[in-house]
Amino acid sequence: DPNMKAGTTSEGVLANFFNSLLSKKTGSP
Amino acid sequence: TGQLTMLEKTHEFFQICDVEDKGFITRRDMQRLHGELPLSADELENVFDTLDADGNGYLTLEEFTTGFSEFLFGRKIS
Repeated sequence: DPNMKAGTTSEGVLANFFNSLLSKKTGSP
Repeated sequence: TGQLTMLEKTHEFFQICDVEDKGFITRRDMQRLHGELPLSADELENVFDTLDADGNGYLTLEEFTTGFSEFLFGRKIS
């Protein structure tokens, strides 16, 4: 299902983005 | 308090993206994060499009907060 895939992709990329920000804040001095 | 913490975090993240403190994030600001965050230019573009709900090319703190809520709670909050 292409729609399903698109939804998952943008949710995944959003999660990835915010996770990266989270680790950037906590990970680097 | 959980909500307050979330708002504080959102604000911090918003400021990471809005380096010039304009009060909004542009596509260019997002591309600037390429190299700082382990995301490709395509992915950052995708993030911007996802968060820019009205598609006007400016990502406001409100849109950013909504996107962050979706990430945290896994669903849209109306």
